Amino acid sequence: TVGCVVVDREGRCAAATSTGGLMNKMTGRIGDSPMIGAGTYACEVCGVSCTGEGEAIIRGTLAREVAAVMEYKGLGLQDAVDFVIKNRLDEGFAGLIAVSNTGEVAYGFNCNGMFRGCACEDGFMEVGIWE
Amino acid sequence: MGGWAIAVHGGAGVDPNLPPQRQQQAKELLTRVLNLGISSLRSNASAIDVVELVVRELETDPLFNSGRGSALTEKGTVEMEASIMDGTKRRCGAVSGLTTVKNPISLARLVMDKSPHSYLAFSGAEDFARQQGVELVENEYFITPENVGMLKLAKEANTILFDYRIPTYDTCSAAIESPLVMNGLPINVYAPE
Repeated sequence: TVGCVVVDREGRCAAATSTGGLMNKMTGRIGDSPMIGAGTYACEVCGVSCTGEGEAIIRGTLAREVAAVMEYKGLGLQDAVDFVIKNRLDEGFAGLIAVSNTGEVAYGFNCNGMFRGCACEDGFMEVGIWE
Repeated sequence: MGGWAIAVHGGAGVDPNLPPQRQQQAKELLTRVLNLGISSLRSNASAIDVVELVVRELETDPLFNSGRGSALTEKGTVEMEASIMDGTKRRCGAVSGLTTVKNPISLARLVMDKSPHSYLAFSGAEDFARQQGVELVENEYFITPENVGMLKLAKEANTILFDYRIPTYDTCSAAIESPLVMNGLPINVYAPE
């Protein structure tokens, strides 16, 4: 699975996710990536793209959850990502990337590593795999 | 109002025995697509255009599990899916079950922009792709020799197999003994996306 989240200079957020799914999957199987609110979500507040165990991400409506705890619990972006990864996956394993309309970027994962990269207009840039 | 920001991912749950040269390849691809997005943002491109541009690039490179290099079904074919969402007005588009569309994310964008729906799947999505004139290729285009080998491993292990298309047989079987477990299965014998 691959994904990208962006907030532009106007503060507009967007998210995109694409995948081949699971190796040796049954034909016809649909995972979290195409499900709005599960693998992908964007609103006025943030943009989120998820990857990992599709069934856990779907059950946790993971991408929408980040926006919800920002809206209703007033959490900042990284706190929202950490809260969702910690509290919404049950025994599942997943990772996600997110941006906020104020130009923040964040990511989180509870499995063994995640291929990710992020950058901000102030010059911050990071590419990583492990913790 | 802050400035622009961007993040990309190539999948979560990575083989602990990932060979260093493959780690380097992954980092180079992530850096390349990140820079592609950054230069677009510096040219004032909109967020929705940048996420589509970056994911198209990731779909075209066979390294990660999407587009060319996608994981294979039990029948050895490729079935792809994608979605895109624009935070402004929360517009969205999604597709599933694609077998011939070269860049699934662009079809998802067309579902969002050019159809009255938000999700099209399987033959309906393929019909829409032909109507919209997007680039179509044979299913073989998406299948890589590495993934054919990975599918063979998965079938021999009688399970769904991790899709990071890195381990050769020995690292995969070695990794199967790894202590890491995911949903009751050794991490490398499990298949998150």
